[in-house]
Amino acid sequence: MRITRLELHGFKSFPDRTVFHFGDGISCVVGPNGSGKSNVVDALKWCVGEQSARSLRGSEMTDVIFAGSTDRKPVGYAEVALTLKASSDTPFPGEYAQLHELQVGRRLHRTGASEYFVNQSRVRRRDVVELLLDSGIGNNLYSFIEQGQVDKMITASPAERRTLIDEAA
Amino acid sequence: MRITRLELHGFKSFPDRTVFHFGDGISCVVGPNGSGKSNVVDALKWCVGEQSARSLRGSEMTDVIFAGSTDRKPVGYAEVALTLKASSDTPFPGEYAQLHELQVGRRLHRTGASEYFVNQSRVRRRDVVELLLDSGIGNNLYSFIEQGQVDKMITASPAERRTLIDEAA
Amino acid sequence: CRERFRETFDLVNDHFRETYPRLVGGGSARLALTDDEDLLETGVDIFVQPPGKRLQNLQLLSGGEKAMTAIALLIALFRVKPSPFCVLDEVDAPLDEANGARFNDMLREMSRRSQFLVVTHNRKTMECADTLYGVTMARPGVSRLVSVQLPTG
Amino acid sequence: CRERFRETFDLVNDHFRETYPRLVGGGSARLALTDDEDLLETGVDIFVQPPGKRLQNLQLLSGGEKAMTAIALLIALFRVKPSPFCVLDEVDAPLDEANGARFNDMLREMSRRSQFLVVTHNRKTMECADTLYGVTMARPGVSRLVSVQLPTG
Ligand SMILES: Nc1ncnc2c1ncn2[C@@H]1O[C@H](COP(=O)(O)OP(=O)(O)OP(=O)(O)O)[C@@H](O)[C@H]1O
Ligand SMILES: Nc1ncnc2c1ncn2[C@@H]1O[C@H](COP(=O)(O)OP(=O)(O)OP(=O)(O)O)[C@@H](O)[C@H]1O
Ligand SMILES: [Mg+2]
Ligand SMILES: [Mg+2]
Repeated sequence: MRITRLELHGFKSFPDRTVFHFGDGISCVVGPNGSGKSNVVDALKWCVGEQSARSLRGSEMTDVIFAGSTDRKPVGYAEVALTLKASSDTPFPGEYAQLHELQVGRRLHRTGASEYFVNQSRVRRRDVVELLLDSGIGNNLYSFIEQGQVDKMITASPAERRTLIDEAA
Repeated sequence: MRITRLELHGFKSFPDRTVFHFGDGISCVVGPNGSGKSNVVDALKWCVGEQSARSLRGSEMTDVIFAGSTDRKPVGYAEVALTLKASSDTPFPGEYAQLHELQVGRRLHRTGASEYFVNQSRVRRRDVVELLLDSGIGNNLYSFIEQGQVDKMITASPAERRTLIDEAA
Repeated sequence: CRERFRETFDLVNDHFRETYPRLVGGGSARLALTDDEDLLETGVDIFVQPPGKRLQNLQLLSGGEKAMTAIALLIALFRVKPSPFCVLDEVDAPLDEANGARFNDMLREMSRRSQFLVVTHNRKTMECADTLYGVTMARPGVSRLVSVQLPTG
Repeated sequence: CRERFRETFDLVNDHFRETYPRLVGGGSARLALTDDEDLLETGVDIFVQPPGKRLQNLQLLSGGEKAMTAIALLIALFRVKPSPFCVLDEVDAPLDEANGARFNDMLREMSRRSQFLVVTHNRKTMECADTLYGVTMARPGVSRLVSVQLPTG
């Protein structure tokens, strides 16, 4: 499974539709403090079903919707879409097994109304989670290291570290 | 009050007597990962009465005694000495008011025997703490920022932040 | 005692409202009491608005923005009650070049009246030093002090 | 299930004992079960000895040494069960030049079979990128993607 593009629209500091095209190998995101780099990481987590507002640095989930700047108004919803390509050794699971490419999307309205999509059809959050279970996208303890968290497994308890082994099993 | 020198002997990764001469302004400590920079910071904290082994990254206080390397044996005690100069607007307090310079020292033996000194005379820990109460050396929440702690007051609770104001009062 | 807390709080707040925009190059910040009525028990809140951005939950700030906010507050406290001696271990780690440069400027200013011990990996910060100490482990496990030459340019 | 945990644990441990010395340029490291008898409840301990140093309490390690230990373990886990996609946000922040360079080497190696999204302020890390994304806020509060030119040399 490979990621080919990530699209943000109204998510955190990205009010305008912004597309990242991912190639093979290493994609580096660079820029000044507060420019939005970690927000891109948050967008990935969020798109694939993150339920904790706190883990996205917010106090409520609607905190991820662009809240405006000094010269721009807030927007009414946040949307992130992730496009994936299947590879020969990692086809998509279940009903999507025949597809070469699919798009996972999530939208949250300021009203609190929340939607998940696979290829433009509405699905439940759990459908997205199951689809991506083995992809390591956003849900994997050892392939998703957030800012300031690198030595977390050193300061963690032996019990918490055990969870890493379980994840790799 | 000014610091003129800091001497480490047997403290953490400094088995040999090592002297830092402090001048005015900014003294920068640089070097590779694990070379001993933060250990110098620990030495300062420890010398002026730090009681928590954990805040020095140890599990017991004897962890600060040089434990040996692949080609050197451990040593029997750790010792740190801090030399201070009084300035016209900050004389030393109490019985030391007439002195221009004094030295504060601490020694810990592997047996657990622990000693504090002011100018070679044995004193109690509290004498050292009282002497340095207003110096900001090691005991001040806002003038002693350890590695990884810079945003602590941001993540701290409002109650914890209040303590900073109290310290500045 | 309540009086004194209130006085100190106001002083620190005045400084904070000035140090923050100077340090980050704009924006605004202030402290607030969680409970105006109860000066003995009240906590302290921080409200900060980086340049051009809206006032938001402190936790939404970036790593570098949080560090700069904390540093601005430290400087404000320092101005109210300067310690003769200040130790900073890698506080510049999360800062980009622009923020790092402004931080170094304020550091230099504060160091005129207090001694600073600064541990850093950052070349620009080193260039501000009045004295430079190199710590190495040529013999593994054994720290030594060496003199340091900063390559020029 | 106990079987599987034991197998995975041994595999990860074998890799960890190899990735650590490669990553830090020497020394040794290993994992250990806190309770060999109870594979369902056991925790996992880490024992690490940086090059030339003695085996010590993990907490005594320096900031950079802890990060390198964690990274070596992550790489070991990755080798046992590679994720197609891996996100690293400023993991290189505490590393000095030598450790940073060895980290980049292993990163490049792992990126041959998985996609990596790496957020960094570090010039050397940027130079390893296959694709470089610049994020800026020319209009304050609004993030935009820009193409990035790394100055050569
Ligand atoms: N809902 C939102 N609307 C508008 N701006 C937001 C929203 N959520 C977060 N932000 C802003 O995004 C910025 C944080 O961005 P981010 O954490 O991505 O920075 P960064 O590039 O990772 O910086 P650093 O290098 O300091 O880690 C903050 O200034 C924050 O106020
Ligand atoms: N009692 C001791 N005896 C011998 N070595 C010790 C002792 N206590 C700590 N050390 C060693 O000191 C080293 C840590 O040093 P320190 O934290 O000062 O590094 P640093 O220069 O700050 O590095 P970084 O840049 O990574 O923060 C560790 O390798 C640790 O094992
Ligand atoms: Mg960030
Ligand atoms: Mg350190």
